[in-house]
Amino acid sequence: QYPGGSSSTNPFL
Amino acid sequence: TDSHWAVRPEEKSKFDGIFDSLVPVNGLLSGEKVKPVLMNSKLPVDVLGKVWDLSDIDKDGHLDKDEFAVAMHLVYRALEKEPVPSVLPSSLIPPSKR
Repeated sequence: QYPGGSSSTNPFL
Repeated sequence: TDSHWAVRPEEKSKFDGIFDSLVPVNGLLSGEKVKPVLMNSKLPVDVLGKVWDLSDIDKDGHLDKDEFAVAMHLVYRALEKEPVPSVLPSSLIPPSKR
């Protein structure tokens, strides 16, 4: 999943 | 009103066409596929990051057809020098996700 939180689903970060 | 969506029908059909041209998998486009499309707008990456955060309503790292339309709508508004909102206004939440 995305352990870093929702921001890691953002391809621009 | 509740039924009003800020993405107009003619915009939606244009954005749907772009969405389909990107070959969605199970009705979803990955960030990898959407990123170059948004980058084409020449908007700063931090603005596009905000657009993505607002558009990926379910935070699954993918955009469905309605989320993609929200993203494109926000990009077009930003190109018209309208600031990207910090929170998605209810008028921009797709009717299917309310």
